[in-house]
Order: sequence, then structure tokens, then C-alpha cells
Amino acid sequence: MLELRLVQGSLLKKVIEAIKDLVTDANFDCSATGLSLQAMDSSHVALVALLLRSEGFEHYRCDRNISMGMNLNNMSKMLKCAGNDDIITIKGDDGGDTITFMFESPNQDKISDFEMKLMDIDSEHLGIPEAEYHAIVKMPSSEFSRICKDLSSIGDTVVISVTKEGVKFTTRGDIGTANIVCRQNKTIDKPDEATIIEMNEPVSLTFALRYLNSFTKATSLSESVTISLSSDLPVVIEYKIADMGYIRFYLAPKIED
Amino acid sequence: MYKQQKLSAFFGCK
Repeated sequence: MLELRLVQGSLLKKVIEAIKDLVTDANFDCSATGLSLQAMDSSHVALVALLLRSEGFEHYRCDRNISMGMNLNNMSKMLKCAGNDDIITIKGDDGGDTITFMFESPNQDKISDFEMKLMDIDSEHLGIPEAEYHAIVKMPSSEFSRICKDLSSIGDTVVISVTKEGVKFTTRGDIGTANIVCRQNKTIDKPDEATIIEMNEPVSLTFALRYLNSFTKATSLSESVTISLSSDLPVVIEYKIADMGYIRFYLAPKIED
Repeated sequence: MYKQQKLSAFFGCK
């Protein structure tokens, strides 16, 4: 038996919209800790890891660990039928082949339920080791999104370099080159607008802008984004989900051929 | 030119 009641249903709507273009099908793993997901894109270049902790739900019942395979496009179709202020409850039975989404309007005058078919997904689960990163940049998520969008009109790849001067985003294309440097800016009264750079050593890595632009679909989930870089690891782009958990995107770098 | 690496080059299967 599974019953998860999420008062801020819009969070789940936003999470699915943020990942559905990157990942088609995924297993949602439910345990006493919370609802989690790990899935790679079809080319095995990017990975999304989601955690919604049990404490973030108003009611959380998960009698035994369960993995539910869902098509994210179908899930999105159903969740789009929920209002932004609706309370969403996810219900499932052990061993069942369907899951039910129940939507309640804030004043309880409209209650809908949508039953979705589950699917068997044979997914590869990667072991992601805890790592020390060479540099961690925290910046406004809207700023990061703007930079990725702007640079993708000029080039296909971005070089992200962190030095003590700041974080530099560089691209190159047929029409020319672009450099955007963001310096550390600790705005004390507005922490969400701050850019904070923690650097153990300088690092410079190249990434496909197409994937970074896809990750920025999570921008509305969090005011700030954290970019963790190491020269020998995929970058981690993390959006915290208020009081509940996170959505993390991992992207393997490009190397000179 | 750049070559795209895969995640499996960094992370092992669980």
C-alpha cells in the first residue's frame, strides 16, 4: 500500500515538466526515506536524480519498498489536469499495475482521480560516488538559464571555467565567440540573488549546451542553482526543492578529440 | 573538435 499526499501539488507538476524531455520512461522508487528516481537520457550522457523526502509530504505511507515504472509523457498529461493549487495524492497497491493520482482543489469542491498504467522498465542504475569537487558555484537559477539560452544562439558547446576571478562561460560558433564572466557577489539581504564561488582549484570543462538548456527547465523549482565541477567528473547541476529534496542533473563533459 | 563522453566512463553500475 502506497499513499503520498503532497499539499503543494505544483511541485510534482514542475518536477515532471523539468525532466520529461530528457527522460522518456523512469522507475520511481518509493521507500521510507521518500520518493526517488534515477534515470539516464537515451544516449547515456546525462542523468537525472530526484529526491522528494517523506517529511515533505503531509501524509506518507509506503509499507514496503516499491519501484514503479512510468512513462513521463503520460504522467505529464495526467498531472496537467491538476490545478496549480491542487493537493495531489499518489495511491498504489503492492504489485498493482496501475497508480492513481488524486487531485483536490484547495476548498475541496472538486476532486478528480486519474488512474495511470505502470510499465516494466529495465533500467541501469548507476552508482554515483560521493566526491570532492574542485569548484562549487551557486548562482541565481534564472541567471544560469539566461546564460545557457543566450550562448546556445551562438555555439553548441560551452566551456565553464572557474578561477579566483569568477566563473566564465565561453562559446564559439560560426558567427563569432562569446564570454560571460560572473563574479562572486554576496548579497547579504537577498541570498537568492547571490553568486558564491567556492574554489579548491581552478577547473575548466566543456559541455553540450543542448543538455544544459534542458536542465534549466527546472528553474522554476528553485531561486538558485548549484554547479559542482571537477576535472575528472561529470558536472552536477542541482536545484533544491524547498524543504523536500532536490533534482540533480549529471552531465558528462566533452573532451578534445 | 570535441568528443562527447558517456556517464559510464565515470560511474559504475550498481
